[in-house]
Amino acid sequence: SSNKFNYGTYHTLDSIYAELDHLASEYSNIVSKLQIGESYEKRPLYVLKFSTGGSNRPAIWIDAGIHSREWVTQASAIWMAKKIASDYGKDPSITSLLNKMDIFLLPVSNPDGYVFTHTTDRMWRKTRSKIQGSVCFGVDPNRNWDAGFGGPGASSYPCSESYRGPSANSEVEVKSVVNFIKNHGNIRAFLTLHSYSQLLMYPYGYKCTEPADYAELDALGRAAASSIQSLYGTTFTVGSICTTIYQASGGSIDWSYDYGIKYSFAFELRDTGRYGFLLPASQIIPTAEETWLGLKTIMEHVRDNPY
Amino acid sequence: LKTFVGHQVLRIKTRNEEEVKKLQLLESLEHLELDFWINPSSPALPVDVRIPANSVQAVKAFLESYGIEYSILIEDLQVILDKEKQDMAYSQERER
Repeated sequence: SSNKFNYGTYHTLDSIYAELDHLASEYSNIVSKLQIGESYEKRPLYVLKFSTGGSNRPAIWIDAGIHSREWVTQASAIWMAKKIASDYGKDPSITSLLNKMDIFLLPVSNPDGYVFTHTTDRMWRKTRSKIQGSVCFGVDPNRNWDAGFGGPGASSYPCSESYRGPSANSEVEVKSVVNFIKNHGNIRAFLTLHSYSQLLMYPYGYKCTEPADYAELDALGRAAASSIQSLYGTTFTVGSICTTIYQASGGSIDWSYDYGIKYSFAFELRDTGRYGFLLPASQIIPTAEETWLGLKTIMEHVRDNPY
Repeated sequence: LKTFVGHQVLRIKTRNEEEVKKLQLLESLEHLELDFWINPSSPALPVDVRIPANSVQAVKAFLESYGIEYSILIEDLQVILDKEKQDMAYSQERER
């Protein structure tokens, strides 16, 4: 294509948003760009919709970059957007998936934080909302969902990296996704990309009891982890948030699962044991490729097991 | 743009719950301005923490006093960030 977007490097927000437009125009038969809201600093929240027609088909939600500094997640999401669009009609699995379901992909869940990591503080992970009565800014957007909100595993201290926020859904970036999913009404899977430490997790985080669909989610998570491992040998640990890491309240996949979206998973992408979330750009494509195999395994299961 | 010269990222391997609790104590000391990239949770997972330059010695002394094993994941964070910036500038050049 005429486009020279380099998927193997990190990009500014403007460059990512321009690529969304390019993908929507180059693959206009299946890709369209929606705006589901605005961030605190009034930046658009853009979602790519992959659809081959029909109305309100069952759909899969994928988001990346809720913790803004984890650049490899936004970069992987853009690579995946290109992969989905270019594989339709070629890859039988993606073709059959898109003939039955839609995919919604939010590559930059936290644009204010993302711009802030480029312009001011590379270590920034939260939103950029002003906290009433505090000198500190920002809420950890993955502690702000209405799922065990206010429970253990989130801080009430506004300057903390895991500050939960003044109330559930206080962050417009979270509220916009919640509203979109509620208005759509037919989302069957909620998949979110984080980085790092090679974990593939399912609910719950706000409590340490097993989800009702524990057996199916655990088996599907393990199948996805072995798909990931098949490419470059990257091993993921599979389990619930609480048993795998710690109790963390207000997380997105707990909300989506409690809202009835059975297939809710959080990915913590590869850890090379050297850079943490600061993966060099040379790691973007291999990370995206292996993660994609895991996502595909889950999406194929969702496609074949309507509920 | 905020700089991180001399900030180090340590990878800490805890052997038991006792050591995890020690790290959770460290996590609560706000004045050290520690940035846990992987929070203390269970002995099965490493703990990665970014330490501002002026706290590095104090944190290492704390770990060593309890015999808690650590390695240096990133010696000087600013070096990594400078390289990241160069890579981006270079590839933008090439794209143009």
